[in-house]
Amino acid sequence: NSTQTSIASYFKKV
Amino acid sequence: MLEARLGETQLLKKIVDALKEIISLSTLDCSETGMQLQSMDNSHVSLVSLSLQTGCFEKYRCDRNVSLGLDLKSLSKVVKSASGDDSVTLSAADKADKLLLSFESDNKSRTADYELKLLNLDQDHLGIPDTNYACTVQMPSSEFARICRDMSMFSETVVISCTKQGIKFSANGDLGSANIKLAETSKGDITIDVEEPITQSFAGRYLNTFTRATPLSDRVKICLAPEVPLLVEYSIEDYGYIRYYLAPKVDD
Repeated sequence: NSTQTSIASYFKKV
Repeated sequence: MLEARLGETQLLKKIVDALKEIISLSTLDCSETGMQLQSMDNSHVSLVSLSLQTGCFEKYRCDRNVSLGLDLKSLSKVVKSASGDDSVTLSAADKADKLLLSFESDNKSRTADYELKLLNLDQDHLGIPDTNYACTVQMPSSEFARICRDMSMFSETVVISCTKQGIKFSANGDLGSANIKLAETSKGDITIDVEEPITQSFAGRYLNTFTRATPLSDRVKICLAPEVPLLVEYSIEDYGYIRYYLAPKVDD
């Protein structure tokens, strides 16, 4: 089984 | 003020089509160097980034930076009403609450003007770091669209593996499995650059949505690296791009 990660965990807010 | 004229509405139609399935509201940031837009989808799984440099436009003027909060469904309705070979001029005042779209037919006999209400959107802006991708694959965009469509019949998860031998797309589901492999071709329509082999899993639904950009470009570039989002890039003429980033699925 795999879990979807969030794009916000890779790219930080600027 | 902003005044930007595209020779053909067709290009704007294609851009809106490439955006509207993945994001509903977004801010178009206009500056003297061109237009930029960046948004995550509602589930924050993917990010779309659009860049149109001034070279995309027949005429471009932007004296002061202006941010246009757009409802893409509304914009889609407006561009649908125009003919593809009409020219379109986008204009807005410095502190605009509306965007003006003026369409003009080829022989200038018909003009149509629309005012679109702008929205005050408070969106997070993400910094996208420069990434040294382990694998970069270029292929015809129609081929990628076909693969994404075929994979999605089998499973909601698509596994992409890339080695020097080629790129493989796999899906495993209730009705069975699908594997499509592409190797580099001598005529250059498929190129595969591999520094390190990689295997990652992605949600097929998003990949499929990205292929709405297929009419924008004959080619698509797919970039992968460990533990970073997938990049799917379509160039827009010589002066712009639409980039989709997709967060991978990870094993529990």
